[in-house]
Amino acid sequence: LRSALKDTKVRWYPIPVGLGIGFLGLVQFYKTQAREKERLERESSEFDGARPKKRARIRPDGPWQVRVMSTLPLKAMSRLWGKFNELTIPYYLRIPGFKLYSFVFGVNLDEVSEPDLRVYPNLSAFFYRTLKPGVRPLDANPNALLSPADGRVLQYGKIEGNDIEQVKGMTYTIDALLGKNTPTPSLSEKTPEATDESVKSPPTRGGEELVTSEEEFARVNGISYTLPNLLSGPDKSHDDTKKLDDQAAVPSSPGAVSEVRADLALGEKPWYDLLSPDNRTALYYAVVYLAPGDYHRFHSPANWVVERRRHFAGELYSVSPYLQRTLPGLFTLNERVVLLGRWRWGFFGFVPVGATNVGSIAVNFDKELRTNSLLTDTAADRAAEEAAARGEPYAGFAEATYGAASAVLGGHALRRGDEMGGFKLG
Amino acid sequence: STIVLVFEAPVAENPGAKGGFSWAVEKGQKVKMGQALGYV
Repeated sequence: LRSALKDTKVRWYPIPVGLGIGFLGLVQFYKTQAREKERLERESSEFDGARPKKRARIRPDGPWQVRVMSTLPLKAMSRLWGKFNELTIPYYLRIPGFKLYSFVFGVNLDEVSEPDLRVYPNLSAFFYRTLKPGVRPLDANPNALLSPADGRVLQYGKIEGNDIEQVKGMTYTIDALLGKNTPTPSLSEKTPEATDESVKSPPTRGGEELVTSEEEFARVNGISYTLPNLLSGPDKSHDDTKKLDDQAAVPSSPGAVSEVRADLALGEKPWYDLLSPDNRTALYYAVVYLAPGDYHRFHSPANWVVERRRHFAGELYSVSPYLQRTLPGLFTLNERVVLLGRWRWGFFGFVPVGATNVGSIAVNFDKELRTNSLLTDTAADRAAEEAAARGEPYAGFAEATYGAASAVLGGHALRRGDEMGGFKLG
Repeated sequence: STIVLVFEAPVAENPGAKGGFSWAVEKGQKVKMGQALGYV
């Protein structure tokens, strides 16, 4: 062996660099493929009939920025951001601090209701500021649909089929945004006047509908009920209402809000079922994006009655216009509160969608609602496990009804311009 | 943060006729709370 080694001529060749890189690339490719396959198998085994160990994390496809974001603990970051913004700012730093924030994000300090900025102890309080009375006059036309908040209209249009257009060529479905349609008796029981524009114009004062009482409110909005009918719920004459009543698994609790889980699902129907059969109405949508410096309370865009609330404890991706252009179905991924009800022309839905920096959505008339909280996440996980254990699909939301808020209207009545709630930091 | 409105409203008998819901904003337009997004 020694003589063989000694006598053999050693000749060195440069390995072509390309070959080496190709080889390493191949090895890396196989490694990632194997890892991806193993992850998919693991995730699918978690849900194939077996009890889910945890809700599948939302991992959307899309550009690398989105994939990086989907690996971050966005909700934990959002809660940390909220805690940070609740730290009290030293008294003498408040004015320069809030003026710097206003300069950077374009806040008009003349409109802020508190002339002395030192009243706000931290950025969270300043972020959830109120405005001076009169700085946001409502459009005088009573038939106008008002903008619910300050912001920028990113999308609007008519909903064709089931799809809402997020941006050119990218859509998401109403079902994904609002959850399956399970109409309440009020919506399935449309009175002829509701679709007939000739409904008597309500008493007005300076163009503003004069709403005197709840019955009046019901009439004004073309949803005219007779009181007995209202109190006893829709008449039992024709079958489908009867059937719907049987399915209505939503008991109205003594409190204004009765929490029921979505897995007590009512009879599902396509959202288009809501429209009047004579096709004289259609479904429309509008998307208003609130920038960090905007006034972050939202108001009622019309006179309407909120019947139900659905809370989707989703993720908290940023909803910047950039991500709205690049992340498909963004609004169906994020945590959101879907307020469902009716207005003069039929169905009305109002959906505040949270984001990483503003994960908390407050609804003034719903004290039980908790968003961006560990509680709701674990409740959602538990509901997902229970639904899977029963072999049923988990609708993804917890539903509450406001029926007890007003027996006359079967929901919480809102006038146009009423403050409904807002987005809070963290 | 974002607010999505989904609502039912009258549709004009035929395009251009009165009576349907008509938008009063453009895409990308800045709006203030209380400003009209559209009219029935």
